[in-house]
Amino acid sequence: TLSKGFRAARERLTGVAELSEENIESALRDVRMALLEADVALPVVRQFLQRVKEKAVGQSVQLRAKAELPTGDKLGEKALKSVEVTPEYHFIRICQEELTALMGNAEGGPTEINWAKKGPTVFMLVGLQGSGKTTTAGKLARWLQKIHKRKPLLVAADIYRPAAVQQLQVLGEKLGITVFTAPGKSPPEICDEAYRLAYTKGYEVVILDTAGRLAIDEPLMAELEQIRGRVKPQETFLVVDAMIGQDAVNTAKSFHERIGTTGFVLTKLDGDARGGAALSIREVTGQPVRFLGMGESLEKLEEFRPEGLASRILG
Amino acid sequence: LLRKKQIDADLLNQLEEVLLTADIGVKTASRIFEQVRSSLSRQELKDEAAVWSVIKAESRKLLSVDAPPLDYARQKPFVLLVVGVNGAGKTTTIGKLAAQLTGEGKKVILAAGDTFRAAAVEQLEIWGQRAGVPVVKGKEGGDPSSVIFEAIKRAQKEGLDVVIADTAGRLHVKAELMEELAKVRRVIKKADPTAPHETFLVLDSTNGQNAIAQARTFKEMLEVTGIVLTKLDGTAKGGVILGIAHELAVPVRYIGIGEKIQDLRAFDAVDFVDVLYE
Ligand SMILES: Nc1nc2c(ncn2[C@@H]2O[C@H](COP(=O)(O)OP(=O)(O)OP(=O)(O)O)[C@@H](O)[C@H]2O)c(=O)[nH]1
Ligand SMILES: Nc1nc2c(ncn2[C@@H]2O[C@H](COP(=O)(O)OP(=O)(O)OP(=O)(O)O)[C@@H](O)[C@H]2O)c(=O)[nH]1
Ligand SMILES: [Mg+2]
Ligand SMILES: [Mg+2]
Repeated sequence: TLSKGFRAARERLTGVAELSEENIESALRDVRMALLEADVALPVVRQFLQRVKEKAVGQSVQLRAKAELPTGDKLGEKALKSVEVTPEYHFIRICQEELTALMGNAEGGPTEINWAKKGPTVFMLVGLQGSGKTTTAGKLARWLQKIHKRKPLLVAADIYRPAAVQQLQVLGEKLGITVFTAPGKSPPEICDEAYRLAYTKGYEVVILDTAGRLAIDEPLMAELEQIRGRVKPQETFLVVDAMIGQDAVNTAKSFHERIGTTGFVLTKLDGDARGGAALSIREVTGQPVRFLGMGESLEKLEEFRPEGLASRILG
Repeated sequence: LLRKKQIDADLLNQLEEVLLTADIGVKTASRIFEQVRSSLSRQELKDEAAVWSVIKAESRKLLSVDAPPLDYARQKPFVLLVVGVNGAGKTTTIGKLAAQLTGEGKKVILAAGDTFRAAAVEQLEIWGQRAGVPVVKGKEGGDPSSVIFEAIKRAQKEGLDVVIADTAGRLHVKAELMEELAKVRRVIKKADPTAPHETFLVLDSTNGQNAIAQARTFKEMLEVTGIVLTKLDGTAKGGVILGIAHELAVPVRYIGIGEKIQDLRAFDAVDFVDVLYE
């Protein structure tokens, strides 16, 4: 299903003989509206439209060339068949292709986990306040245990939020997964001690739940750098609320530049937010979506597949 | 040939950049630009300062809702219900508000109406301790309505001034969860037919256009009377509130500007618009 912006673009091009710079321009305006309403960041929208335009104009030139081939031979017959795609369908398909290509990775499937060569694999979860990190930590621990048969250790490294440690303990209890806590210690110390324990006791994956923080909070961003320095996580996931608006670009860029993310998790996708932030974050960090949070309960975590999110953003 | 007067194209591009990246949204931004176009002369439309002055005035106008000032003394006990999607900042806002009202000499009691999420009650209890106010809680996984009912009854019995009811976060698309809130309202009315006296929707200012759907749905189900816009200490501008306040005619009452107990401010449209466009 396409949002009204994309439908408007398609209708605008219906009956058009071929895609040209002029009719593409107004169709692009409709798509622009659709993407902005889906909360894709403005600079990302501009880049995306530029690529779609180049591809659409470029391909229409190719199609025209193919159409002029003699239709006597078999190959020509096939080429002619491919030209029978109408311009408006062609345009929408280019948008979908560009979007899917942007969201996915080269192989098209989910991204492989960067397992540690020896010792436990460390996952660090970071992000803004309330984005779903603690809940995702529980979900991820459960998933790694169930799907990859690795023994997980959850680490309560949020010492600021009232009852944050307790929240993770309740989740751990529900899942039968150990939660490491170290009252009175700083988050870098907690993570360091947890890692050592994991190493000696044979925990195979360690999941660090950190406190929510603003990317502009200098001391807290420095704290993340310290945790990273001590524990060297193999995976650092930015956990992002799917409802996030234009700020996705600033936040993702800052977290990525400061501490180097290896992917992001988009949460609360069981709502009706279009999740355009996924496109923005992908563009600005170069990292892929790794998981999707699809509900409050702990089994509601899915591995990311690009086509699903692309069609959601399109409407 | 009378061609419609336009905002200079380069200036319009710049303006769009500022308004759209502030999450004002395409529809509200167009509305603001239309006001600029119609209220300024051809010459003025090239003058950046003149254009900005109309943008700011129109933005303030969108935020000005004709609503009486908040008066926690108009009923005793005054019952405030706090609702919103997951993670918006409800529990933290309640802690801050409890402290503020206590500081004004009011006797406040909190109702731990989130009986669902892990450690939600414990979180509110810590805020209660910080604000120096009691917290009424039920048994784990129990009915939120009965906890809130109990808190109101206790406030009536002990002559307390304000009851603030926390509720579990919920996405507005979940019909059964929205129905649970409707039930909370009905049960509150059993304790006091005039209550709740205010229902605050807590909105996270980092949200984009989805905040509009949230606000519409919560208002439809629950007669929302006020909005709290949280996390304005971050880089998000919360511009989506312009369209929301205007469309739903609900006033923004407070803004959250941090995670500490004192980080709550009464909403001021002039200050907000200045910061929005700085
Ligand atoms: N519907 C829904 N709710 C979610 C999802 N993920 C998390 N939540 C809820 O969102 C709220 C915030 O989740 P938390 O896990 O506490 O978020 P956090 O990032 O740890 O928050 P801070 O530690 O305060 O920064 C809770 O009510 C969760 O139940 C999801 O995928 N869907
Ligand atoms: N920076 C900042 N953080 C805030 C603000 N208000 C709340 N928070 C943080 O946002 C996170 C979520 O706050 P909560 O009060 O748990 O939100 P909630 O709406 O009760 O969440 P649920 O009950 O899980 O739906 C916490 O980390 C708070 O400290 C604010 O104004 N600024
Ligand atoms: Mg947390
Ligand atoms: Mg809460």
